[in-house]
Order: sequence, then C-alpha cells, then structure tokens
Amino acid sequence: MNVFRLLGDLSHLIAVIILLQKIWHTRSCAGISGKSQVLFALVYTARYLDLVSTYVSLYNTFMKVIFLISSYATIYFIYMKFRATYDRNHDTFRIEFLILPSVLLALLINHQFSFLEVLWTFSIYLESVAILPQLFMVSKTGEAESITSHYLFALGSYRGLYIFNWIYRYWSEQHYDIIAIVAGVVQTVLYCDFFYLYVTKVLKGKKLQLPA
Amino acid sequence: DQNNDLHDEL
Repeated sequence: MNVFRLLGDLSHLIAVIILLQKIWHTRSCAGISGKSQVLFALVYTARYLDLVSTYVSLYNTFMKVIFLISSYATIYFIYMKFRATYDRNHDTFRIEFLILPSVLLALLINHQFSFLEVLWTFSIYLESVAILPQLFMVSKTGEAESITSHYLFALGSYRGLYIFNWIYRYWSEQHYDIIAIVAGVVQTVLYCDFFYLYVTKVLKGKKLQLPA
Repeated sequence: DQNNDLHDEL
C-alpha cells in the first residue's frame, strides 16, 4: 500500500458517500445516470468475486464489501425507491456497446485465461468506460448539480491517483499490470473535459454547464 | 514483475 493508492481509495469512498448522501438527502436521483450505476455494479461484482476465494487484507475485504453494497444500494434507489425522480429520457446511452466490447476484449487480451481472471479483466475494461453514460447524460441535460459534479470529481480522481500508485509501484517494487494501467489511463482521460470544467467553473461557484 | 496473480488492488 502507498499513499497514492490510499488517497485513491478514499477518493472513491468519498464519491460513493457523496452520491448516496445526495440521493438520500434530496430523496431524488435527478441528474444521475442509472446506466452508469448498473455498469459499476457489474464492474465490482465481476472484480470482487475473489472475496470468497482470496483474502488479501481486512482493508481490502472491507472496501470491496463497501463498494459492492453501495453500488447495489444506488441501483435500488434509482430504479425502485426514488424511481419517480429518475430521468429516464436523458439516460439513453446504449450500454450494450460498452459491455460487449469489454467482454470480447477480456476474452482476447488477458493475463490468464481462467474464469476469475477473465472476469477481473472484463471488470477493468468496463470500469474504464462505465462513466460514459453519466457524462453523456450531463452533456444532454447541459448541466449538473454541483453535488453531482463533486461526485464526478472524486470518482475521476480515484483512478487518476491510481496512476501515481502504479508509477510508484513500478519504481519501488518493479511491479506493474499493463492491463490495469492502460485501462486506468483511458478512464482518467475520459474525465479530463469534466475536470477542466470542474476546476474552471464549479470551484468558482458557477454551475457546471457542459456544451450539449 | 509484470502483472500479479493475486490482484491486491481494488
């Protein structure tokens, strides 16, 4: 463990807390893409199946359980409890165009052709594009509530900080995982446009307006 | 070493 990975995981945890708090407190999931949340649930389910087979550390197990529970809780809020506030008309990204290529790529490019490893690889590829429906929805609605942009900033920062973690681990322990690194860079790059707007607008108290 | 059998990251 290193400070970059710890900060990254905390940033991820903060993002999840911001999202759940926003939905619970406002009793509304307006502006939130249910499709992205479905993809995240898929990602964590596929990646954390090793919870039953491998024990890494208490921290690792605890965080995996938190991310699994929170992703399903968010789906429950969006599609059941607060479904009246779900903005279905603006959440129209075709997620099959993200899932299928991730499955194919995971079958073709992986470290080991085993069940858990291919699922892990699928989850890495899918996570790199899982935010697209959410960014697409924000661009369609043309704006995002500031709390939603804080959520996106924390979520984008998590994998961005992981890049520093991978640099540190390569330098300090000659460890690297090219699949995680390439996907992590793609994932972070997808947020760049949003990061720019967040820093130049939201931090100055303005509303986040994405060019539609 | 490239990759790692045990994925110790989240």
